[in-house]
Amino acid sequence: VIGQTRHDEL
Amino acid sequence: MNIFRLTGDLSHLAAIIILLLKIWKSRSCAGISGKSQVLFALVFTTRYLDLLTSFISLYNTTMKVIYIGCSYATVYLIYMKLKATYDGNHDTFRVEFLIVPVGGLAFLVNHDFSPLEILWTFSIYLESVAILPQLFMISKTGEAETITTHYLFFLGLYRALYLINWIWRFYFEGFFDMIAIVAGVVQTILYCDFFYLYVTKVLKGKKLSLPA
Repeated sequence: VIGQTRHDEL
Repeated sequence: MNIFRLTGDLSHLAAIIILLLKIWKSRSCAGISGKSQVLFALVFTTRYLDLLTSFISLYNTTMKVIYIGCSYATVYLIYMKLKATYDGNHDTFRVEFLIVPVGGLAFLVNHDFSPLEILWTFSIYLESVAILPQLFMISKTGEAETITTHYLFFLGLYRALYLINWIWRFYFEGFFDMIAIVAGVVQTILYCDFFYLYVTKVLKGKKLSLPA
């Protein structure tokens, strides 16, 4: 998990 | 980041810019489905709310801002500034038949039952069907301007490249997101008959016209 979001893709 | 994902993002950016420039320069949105553009604006809005909560990279943030800005500018041109050129009689796809099932599915099948995650899931599902009003409109008018076919080609290509990106990430990073992959496969399949027409007609210099 990155910051608050789990999504690193656009 | 890998070359497939980067090329995919650039293909997506190219599609968005091609459409915006086409409408802006020709001062006309004839043949463009405003409904699909509203759906794409909704896709970006619901997917990129994490702009407010987390920072991933300058690239990530910049691209999200550009996507959201261009999609709203396109919707503004279609429904406000160049409204007179909007072909509403052929843009008749019932988008509620997309939004309601997609909204329901996002509640049923998701990774985490939190607001941001539900909205992200809704956005992923919606994106896979958001082009249907545009494809429907082309089937109704029986033709599409060549520049519009280039827009659709890059738009379809971007998610096809993302499919390769996900194979790459599974193999090298052990990463995979089943929701994004399934929706991405559906989305790319919806473009197949267009891709066939694009390659057999447009790339041979002919106009894209469907048997009416």
